[in-house]
Amino acid sequence: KTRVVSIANQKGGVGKTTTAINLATALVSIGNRVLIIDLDAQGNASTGLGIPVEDRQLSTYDVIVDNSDLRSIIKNSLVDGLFIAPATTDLSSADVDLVSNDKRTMVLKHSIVKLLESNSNYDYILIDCPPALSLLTINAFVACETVLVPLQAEFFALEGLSQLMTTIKEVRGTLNKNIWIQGIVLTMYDKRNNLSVQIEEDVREHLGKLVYETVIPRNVRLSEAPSFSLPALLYDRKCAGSIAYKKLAAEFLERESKL
Amino acid sequence: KTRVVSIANQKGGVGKTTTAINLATALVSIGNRVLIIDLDAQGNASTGLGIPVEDRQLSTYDVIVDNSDLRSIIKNSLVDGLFIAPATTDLSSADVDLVSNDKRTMVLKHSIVKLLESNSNYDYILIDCPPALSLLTINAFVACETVLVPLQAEFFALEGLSQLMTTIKEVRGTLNKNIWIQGIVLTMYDKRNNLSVQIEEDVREHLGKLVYETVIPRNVRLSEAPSFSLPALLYDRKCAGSIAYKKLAAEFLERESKL
Ligand SMILES: Nc1ncnc2c1ncn2[C@@H]1O[C@H](COP(=O)(O)OP(=O)(O)OP(=O)(O)O)[C@@H](O)[C@H]1O
Ligand SMILES: Nc1ncnc2c1ncn2[C@@H]1O[C@H](COP(=O)(O)OP(=O)(O)OP(=O)(O)O)[C@@H](O)[C@H]1O
Ligand SMILES: [Mg+2]
Ligand SMILES: [Mg+2]
Repeated sequence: KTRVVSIANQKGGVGKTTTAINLATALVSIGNRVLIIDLDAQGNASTGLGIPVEDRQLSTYDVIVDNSDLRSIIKNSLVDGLFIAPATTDLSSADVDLVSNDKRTMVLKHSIVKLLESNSNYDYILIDCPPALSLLTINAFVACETVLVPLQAEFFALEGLSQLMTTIKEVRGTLNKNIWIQGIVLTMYDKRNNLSVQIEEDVREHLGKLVYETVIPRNVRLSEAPSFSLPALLYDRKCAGSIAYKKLAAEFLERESKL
Repeated sequence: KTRVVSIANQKGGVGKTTTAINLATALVSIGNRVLIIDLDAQGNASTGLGIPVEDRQLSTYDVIVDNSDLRSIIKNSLVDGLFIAPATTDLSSADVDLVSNDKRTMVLKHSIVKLLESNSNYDYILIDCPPALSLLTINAFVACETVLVPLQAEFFALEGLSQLMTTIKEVRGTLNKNIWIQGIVLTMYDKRNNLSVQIEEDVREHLGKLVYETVIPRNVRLSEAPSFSLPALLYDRKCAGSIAYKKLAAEFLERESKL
């Protein structure tokens, strides 16, 4: 059965897209078939997997606003077994365009249900969310079973965590009773930085098992890889970033099996 | 005459809020009176200037959606001469709530015009924008005269720059013929990181004078300061970050005087 996982945090620049791309690649490298749905108008996941803007005539905007078939927009990435539903900048008006649709929080769910009925046999669908608790992110929360939360060990990033958890709880109470946070992953972690170390202690103390053992270190190779349209695991599979994402994939599978 | 400046970039986590807070503080330290309008649902600028959530009964949401008087929400910050119009998480539904308002792109402009008519005598109003080219950011573009663009020297951050410039051009052609980009500021810059150095070269080659001479270095003191509700200039005025923001303020004044 296909598991649908949202990768979300309304704080900007915390590593959502980098986690979506590299976790997906690590899952594929151990035999899974994975689809990434790019739900961010910036389209970073689409670019990071080598889909040029010219090849995105049809995109997640068409699926969300015009009810196009998700199957018709899915592209192969450079990674065998990893597929992507690309995004364009049209998505920046999606919230406004959706308002008149009385099923505006369910459109992504319906399109994923239709996809899964058509024998698509993905093991995982990862949804790369935009940096906002917008209608688009709510659509991801309604469509998914679990949420993976990348968290930068910084003060501003910590501030938004309780709001994110409140929103997920509200969605569980109204639109999707099955949604759970499957884990919180510390990203861009620098153990020489006292603030990072202190925030890690705080987060583990308050949130315990919710926090992944695996921590993603700050590693420049992770930020270089997208400029070559490659996941870090193909760009430099021995770097600290790639090793961390492989570990993350193993822990991810363990957590998903328990839920 | 009061100058209104948007601090904007739809890419998340590039230093918009850090630039709003520290640039404003540097401007105040040389005799200016400055208002920050927090237009981001995360409310990081409000928190970074010491306004607890309990003190934000009235916020920019009320001004944008219910036409409350901007004067009624403005609070003193811990910095003498620096004021803030705080934000709450209510703003995350602002785009949707504004759709039925036929002046939905002009609401912020109208509230700022009303404020300036009431003898508020601010030298500068800085608008801290959310990480999206949403209706809220369009409101900031309609209300301002210039845009300051913080740019992280990273591949994904560069990708969004042309989209941002296109959107500003579109606003100039329709809603606000006076809007100009007054400058692009490189943030979190690490000269030991080849990617950063290469991106700086590319950006200066393509955009020339639009790019500030001043570069903001990656400096952990800038990310520690908000946890003490202080701008870096009060937290550690001799750190590399504070020195850079003082230089930025001087160059900012030069650029503003030329426009
Ligand atoms: N562990 C890491 N080490 C170093 N750089 C990283 C790491 N993770 C991400 N980056 C870089 O940091 C920047 C932000 O990461 P990313 O774009 O993945 O975050 P995001 O949460 O998806 O951002 P947005 O909120 O804009 O969607 C990118 O330039 C990325 O290449
Ligand atoms: N020059 C710098 N050196 C080190 N850390 C920095 C620097 N500038 C900002 N930061 C830290 O990086 C993170 C992102 O910065 P900030 O929140 O200001 O960006 P933003 O563009 O406002 O993000 P968002 O898109 O979420 O609004 C914060 O934790 C901040 O403290
Ligand atoms: Mg992203
Ligand atoms: Mg911000």
